[in-house]
Amino acid sequence: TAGAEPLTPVLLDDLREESLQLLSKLKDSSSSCAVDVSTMWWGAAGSRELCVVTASESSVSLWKPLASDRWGKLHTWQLREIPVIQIVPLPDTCNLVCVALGELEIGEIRWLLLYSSENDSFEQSLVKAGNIKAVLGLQERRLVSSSRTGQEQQVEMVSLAETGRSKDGQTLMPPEETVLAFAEVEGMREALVGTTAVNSIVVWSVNLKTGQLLKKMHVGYSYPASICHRAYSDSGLLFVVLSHPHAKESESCGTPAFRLVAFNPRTARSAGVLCSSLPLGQAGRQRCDPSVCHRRYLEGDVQDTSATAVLTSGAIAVWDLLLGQCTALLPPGPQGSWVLARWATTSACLLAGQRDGTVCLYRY
Amino acid sequence: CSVSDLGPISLNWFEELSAEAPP
Repeated sequence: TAGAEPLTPVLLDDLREESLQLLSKLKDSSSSCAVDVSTMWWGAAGSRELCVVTASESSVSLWKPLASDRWGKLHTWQLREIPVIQIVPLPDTCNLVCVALGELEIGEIRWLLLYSSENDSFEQSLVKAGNIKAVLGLQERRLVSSSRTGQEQQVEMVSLAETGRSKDGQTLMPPEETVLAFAEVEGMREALVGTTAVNSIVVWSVNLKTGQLLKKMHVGYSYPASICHRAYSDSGLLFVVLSHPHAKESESCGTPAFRLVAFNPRTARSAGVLCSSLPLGQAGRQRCDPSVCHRRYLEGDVQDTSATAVLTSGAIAVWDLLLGQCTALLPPGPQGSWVLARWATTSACLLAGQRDGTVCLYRY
Repeated sequence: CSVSDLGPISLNWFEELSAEAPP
């Protein structure tokens, strides 16, 4: 491929967990500190490929699969004015990805267009600016965000055209408290949930006519600052996967990282269904060596029924949410701690990032 | 609280809440 830089794959080496198999490794020699990693579909000339997107503070790069588990960098966008904070993937969209830029919090969201049929170019443009607290890319090229100006909160959904430009906008009814995370309700295009700063779950109807706030339900006091990752509706109940970065250790559940909670939207009552706890340190709970003890969950991702997170020990853990068990643990490598853990578009492939910008792809 | 304590369940909760909510 013209312009692509071939990379040598690193094969399975000294992994302690057999359920993760190293497939390949990407290293952007021009980038320093890894900020985020994601996957996206890239299509040209009638074919579609799953590509990797990596972000450093000042650039976003697109990586294309080559033969034999090798990857080549196809394009890099330079974003030098404001630091990149996160990649905002649009789940079922081809050739289009969004990024959030800012200092301590998101100040603007831009779309990056990978290929334009009109002029074969790589473009970028502003979608939204403001004090943005949360953003999520939804199915069908939609983007939802919450932002605050003084006491006023705006929750807005924007539909993007294939060329990236904003097509339609819709304001959703905001709750009183700040929305900190969003999740689509799988299989229900018009349903959206969010978690708020006072630990509530909010349900909206987003049908492009109304942005009604349908229900607000409290998560409970035992697990403060919950973040929603995924939601499913089944048998009249709303099941939400929550992470608990600030949860305390309890006798019944250890230190919870993720919980599956069932809500009855009619009565606003909830019940914990399954709890996935942090793995114990290698020395065990009673005599935990700080260098190997997985004390806290730092950041993570959920796809289907699999969850992954970077822990304070520098390890990456993987859980089966239906079993409520940790099924794989990737210890820090010789090059240092892991800082990023993301699923590709399926939970069969884990993207693990190191601080120096190296991204490892593991089959799970 | 267990799932059996969540009160009466409606399979059409989304449609019902949408109809009841102020526009």
